[in-house]
Amino acid sequence: AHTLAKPIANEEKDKLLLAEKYLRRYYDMPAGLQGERKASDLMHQKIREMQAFFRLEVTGKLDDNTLEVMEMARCGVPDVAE
Amino acid sequence: YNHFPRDLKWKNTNVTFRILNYTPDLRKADVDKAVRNAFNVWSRVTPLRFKKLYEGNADIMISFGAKEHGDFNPFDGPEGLLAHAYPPGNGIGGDTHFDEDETWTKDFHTFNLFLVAAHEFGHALGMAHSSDPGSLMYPVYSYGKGYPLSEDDIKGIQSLYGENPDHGRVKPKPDAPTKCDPELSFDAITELRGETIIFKDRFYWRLHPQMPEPEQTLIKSTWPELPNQVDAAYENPEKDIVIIFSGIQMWALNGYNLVEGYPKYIHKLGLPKTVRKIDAAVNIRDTGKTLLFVDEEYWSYDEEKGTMDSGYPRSIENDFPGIGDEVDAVAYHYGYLYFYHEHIQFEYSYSSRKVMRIMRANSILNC
Repeated sequence: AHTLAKPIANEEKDKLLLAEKYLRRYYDMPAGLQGERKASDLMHQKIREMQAFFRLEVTGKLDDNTLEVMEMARCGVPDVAE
Repeated sequence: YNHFPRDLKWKNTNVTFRILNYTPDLRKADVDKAVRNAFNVWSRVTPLRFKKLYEGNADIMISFGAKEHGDFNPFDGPEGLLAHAYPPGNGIGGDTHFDEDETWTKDFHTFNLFLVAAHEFGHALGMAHSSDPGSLMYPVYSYGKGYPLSEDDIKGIQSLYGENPDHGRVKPKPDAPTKCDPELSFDAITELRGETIIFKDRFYWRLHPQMPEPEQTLIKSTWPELPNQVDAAYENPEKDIVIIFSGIQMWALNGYNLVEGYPKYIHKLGLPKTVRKIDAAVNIRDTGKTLLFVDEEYWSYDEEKGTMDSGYPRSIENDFPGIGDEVDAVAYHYGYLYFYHEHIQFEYSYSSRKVMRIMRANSILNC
């Protein structure tokens, strides 16, 4: 059970890191510590922004479709005008 | 389309550019050509004119670099982030950087330098990203042939700089089809591992029972080797492959990968050489037969034997009464054939051999 739990945790963590990096670079999500709760709200809000832009279902959750778009090769210019 | 804040743009329509270094992936001449063609995409529809400099400072400085390359905006290695450009302005404004960790090509293999450059120069001229998947300024890379600007892109750049005084109307890339257009018809429809794939123009919709909204994507975003136009498609669930027909060629997909040895000619299935296009195709799981619809007739192909059944072609109108004599697309679900012709969908019972319901084609897209 212990070893089984680890890969799933790692996989989740990798997805979260990918999403954080993506949303910081393209959706102006601030880096750094904002406190647990605020960081999570912010992340959900930025995920919703990204899902709306790509006409995905707006859930605020890191679902497979959202992750699939985040992994696609793309331009490095942010999607939200800075 | 979108612009940058304050509609940043070049005050002078004569813009200079300079290529500071070259990628080893392509011949120097190929890079020069890709860059020049990428600028031409924008000059064709605006008064903008681009002059190449070989020394000193140009408005748009073009370079290839990897990871941290001098602007504190590092690249990320192969795939992912391909390139970036800065909006019009002094200094770094307009400068365009390509990630040298990518492989730059001049064909459909990833990543086509001309297409990425045309997109990035859009930024260097004042265009931000568009959420229209059919526009060049869409953030995600996709390969396509022909003139890359959509109506959306052209409207966006012309609202900054006006039209091209010397050039007639350019034929833009067609926009993405809208799913609830009452006149919507389909090019092809197939199952793919439990999902339904509906092809229309250069796009496809992907329907999944757990996905409330169909997802629209460019065909070439998922399958770069496929043509922009699909005539017919069907899944052979036994072999876990989807066959895609376009003109006299056919491709076999295993999930998202192209099966070795394809494309092949459709005549390999046993169709006469007079057949130049298949309108619709469907595999009847219960019988193992695949029906191929061409104009007013259809053939039956035995998947197990790999041969055409004798006694074909037969008349569509005679064998499937009530659906008319031509078909655009067809699907099979639990004993029913779903025939699509123009904006109509016929639900046809295979066992009782009659039409049970008539609906709009796009009712399948929750419209």
